[in-house]
Amino acid sequence: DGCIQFTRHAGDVLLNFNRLRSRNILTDVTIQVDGQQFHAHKAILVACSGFFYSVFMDPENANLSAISLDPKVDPKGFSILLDFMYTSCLDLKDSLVLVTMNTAIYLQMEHVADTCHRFIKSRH
Amino acid sequence: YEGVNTIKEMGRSIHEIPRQD
Repeated sequence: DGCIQFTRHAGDVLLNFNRLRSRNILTDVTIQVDGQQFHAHKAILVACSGFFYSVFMDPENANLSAISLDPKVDPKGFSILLDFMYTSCLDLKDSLVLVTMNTAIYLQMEHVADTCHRFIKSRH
Repeated sequence: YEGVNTIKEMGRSIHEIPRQD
């Protein structure tokens, strides 16, 4: 007995989710960030972010199809983290790494925030 | 599944959703 492990399965699944997002297929929530709108899949947001987990695990919010984030959240930082959720790649431009770190802290994505912090320290 | 007679398949595992139809 044993199994055949398809080593690239996780990546293939995530790539398909990103294709669905880019075509707005089966997206079930719109996130409003300081005037910008992002379509996404709740399941991916909840799987990647402690903040969204706490929002959508609340039965009152489970059926929400749109939520607005605190105005202090930077749309560029959110965009970078949303792309990360769907690609596993974190876009790190020097000019945006602090915004990305602060947004990761807000979204309760501690491992990403720690990585940004280490990146910032390594640059100074 | 690590270890117990695991055969690793490196190829694609599922269909690829196209960028557009």
